[in-house]
Amino acid sequence: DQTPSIQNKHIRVRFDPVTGLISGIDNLEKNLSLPVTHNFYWYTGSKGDYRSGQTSGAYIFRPVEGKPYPMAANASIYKVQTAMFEEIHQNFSSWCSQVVRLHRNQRMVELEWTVGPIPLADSRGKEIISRFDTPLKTDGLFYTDSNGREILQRRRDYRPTWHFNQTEPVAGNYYPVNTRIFIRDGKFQLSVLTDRSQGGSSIEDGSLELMVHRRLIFDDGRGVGEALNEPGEDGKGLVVRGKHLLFLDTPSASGQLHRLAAEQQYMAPLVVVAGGTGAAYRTS
Amino acid sequence: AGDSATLKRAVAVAQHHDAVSGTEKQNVVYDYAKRLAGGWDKCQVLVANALSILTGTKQNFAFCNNLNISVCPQTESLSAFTVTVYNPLGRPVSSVVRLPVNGSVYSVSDARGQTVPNQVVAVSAVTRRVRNGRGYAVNELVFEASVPAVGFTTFTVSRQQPSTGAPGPSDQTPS
Repeated sequence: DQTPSIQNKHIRVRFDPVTGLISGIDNLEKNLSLPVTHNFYWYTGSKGDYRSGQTSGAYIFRPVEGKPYPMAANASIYKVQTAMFEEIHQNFSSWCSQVVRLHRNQRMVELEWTVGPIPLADSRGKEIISRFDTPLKTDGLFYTDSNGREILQRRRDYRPTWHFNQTEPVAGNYYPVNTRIFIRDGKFQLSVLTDRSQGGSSIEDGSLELMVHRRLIFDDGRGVGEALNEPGEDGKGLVVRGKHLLFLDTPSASGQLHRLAAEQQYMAPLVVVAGGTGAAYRTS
Repeated sequence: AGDSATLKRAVAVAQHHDAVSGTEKQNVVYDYAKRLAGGWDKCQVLVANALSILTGTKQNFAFCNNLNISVCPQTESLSAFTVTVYNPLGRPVSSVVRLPVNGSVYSVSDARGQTVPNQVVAVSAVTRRVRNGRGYAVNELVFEASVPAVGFTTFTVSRQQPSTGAPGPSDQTPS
């Protein structure tokens, strides 16, 4: 394709033909179009520095750099198109890939990511994030949920109840994301639902990131007594797979969308299988 | 006999702050996982018993615990099976069901015997890799399930012989 894309009657996701990365999302019903760049990145876990001997570990997120490394400049992609859904498979590296999927009637974009096993051959612990960059003027504000209930406004480098001196520009702005995180301006709201609790933030205006996986080589000295470095069944490290659901809508309409979808995530339909074709059903 | 108390106990143990935030030792991770898996095992029996009573039939219900990596021994090996979808929400929902299968053509019908549109697509290369030898499904059967509020609906799935010249699973040739 000249401009690879997937779409249904509600949403279109555009991809950059050169890089294979998501380049924009269009809400076709509301005629909203937002340039969105998405990629995976990783922060290097700290092994302590001149400011503090604190290392990154199970309790502590303390990246070395203020800016994470991109997983890849390009993702190789291929498209699967059927009458029921369209999806683009992105391969970022040998240990990071994603399927961007649109079902026929869904108003959200499904991002199914697979990350791991995180390589440690360079002796650097890594904390992997999925990041969306937009031109939204968010003025340092972003929103996360409080255990799936109240949505709390977060402001970068700020705490509402005391004078806050920020010493960790990345970790100091991370918040728990139990079900959702969003950024918005007057016209657009970009919301992401998670399928599990993760850490998330908006380190720069218009940007939104979620930590999806981490593997570290030092204990952080907070009591756990071991590094967060589970080798998994094959000794290479854990592979994790999860989903992010992405909505683009107006701020006034987004609440209804993400609340209903989050409810359906939390109380997802249960699928049970039985052999044979006898219909297990009574009309009563 | 199924019960929910085992899972209740396991979840109660996992309310410890180390379990919630993932700051426990690896051995403790294994223990939490074992307790939760044991609890879910007993709950599966409970759900199967409940479905048997509600449907008025006795079947060996199976739960596909590894659907995220397209592994389900029952749907992979059976040529005919039923899929019951239970919706715990207080409103009707429409949900997309994806099941690992080895056939390339399937017929899906709903509880009223109406044909449900479905699609068979090849399992992605990444999924095959992360399965790490578990499961052999080469395809995924996809269909949309409309389920009533706080209720369930059942679909009947039968593997069909592909007719000559009919298109197979959607091609995933890189483009």
